[in-house]
Amino acid sequence: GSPGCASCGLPPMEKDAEERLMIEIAKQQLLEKLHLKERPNITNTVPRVALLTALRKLHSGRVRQDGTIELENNIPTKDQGYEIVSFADINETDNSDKASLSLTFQFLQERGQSIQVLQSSLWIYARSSGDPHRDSRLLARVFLSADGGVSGSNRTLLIEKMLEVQESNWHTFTITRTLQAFLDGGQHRLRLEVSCEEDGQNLCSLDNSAETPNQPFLVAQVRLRDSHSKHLVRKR
Amino acid sequence: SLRCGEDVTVCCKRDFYIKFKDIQWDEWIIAPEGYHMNYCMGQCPQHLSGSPGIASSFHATVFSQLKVNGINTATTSCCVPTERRPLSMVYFNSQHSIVKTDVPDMIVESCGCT
Repeated sequence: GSPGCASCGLPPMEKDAEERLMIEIAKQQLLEKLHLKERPNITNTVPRVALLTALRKLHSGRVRQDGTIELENNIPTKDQGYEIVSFADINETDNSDKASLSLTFQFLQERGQSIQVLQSSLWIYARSSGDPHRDSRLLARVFLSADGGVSGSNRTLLIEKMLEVQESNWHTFTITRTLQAFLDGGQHRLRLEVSCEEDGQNLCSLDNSAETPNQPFLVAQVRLRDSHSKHLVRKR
Repeated sequence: SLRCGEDVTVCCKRDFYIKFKDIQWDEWIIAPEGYHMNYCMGQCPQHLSGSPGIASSFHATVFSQLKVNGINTATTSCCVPTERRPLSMVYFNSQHSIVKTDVPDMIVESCGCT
């Protein structure tokens, strides 16, 4: 180690001890900067194939069909912005003559922590019929469901959009305000319903398997804000 | 900024890399695979002190306080980080959501004497 420094007062150390200390310092530094009290205990992880697809879409999402801005490097570093990817728990329900996709997102906040949502999008995979003679457009609707309610009842239409599905592809739905209202309300489960129709047929990818790379997900670009003043704060 | 080696005794940057797999942190950190933390070490003789850097102002203040109070005035200055860069991370948070964030000032790029 180096000779003792007057401003830190640490005596020189053995190499092994120094390495152990540096690892501990690195751990503490990482946890502190990520605002974590301890390392998260992850038992059931998202399937790697779904994760890789989401990350690939996230990083290639610079130019989007709906005109939203790119996710990366959008927040000044000093504001400690985060990008959150959350995979949906899927419940396929049968509502009268059409199928709909019920998505539930767990979105918990630390107590006393207030989050500002800068941008948020729901990513849904729409599958092409493969028939060149059929209309390649389909109508997609996203609803906000009341938590705990029965699918199809007590729901609010958030977005209605025509999708071009000449080829199977991902599509985004901006839900920034919805997510902000959800977080401001201190709720825990965000329930959305998606329906895609063309001539009464559902063409969305409604695969309920957790192994599919087409699993719907939600991306949010957020940053912490002070819960009292609603203004951004920096700690020194 | 010098990189530390066997013959280097003056202020230099020591490469220090932690592979997350080695500390069993790869279960919750998706990317990157490790952390190039790096740190500064070495002597800062009088003629090297006062090298400019973003971190030097705090240490310079400490030193001037020490001198003002007559404490250890003969001591050399400190070898500290003068340049850092952010670390981009993708990880599972406590709620099992996947978070991507750029954490500022995490990787020591260069060192200098206060």
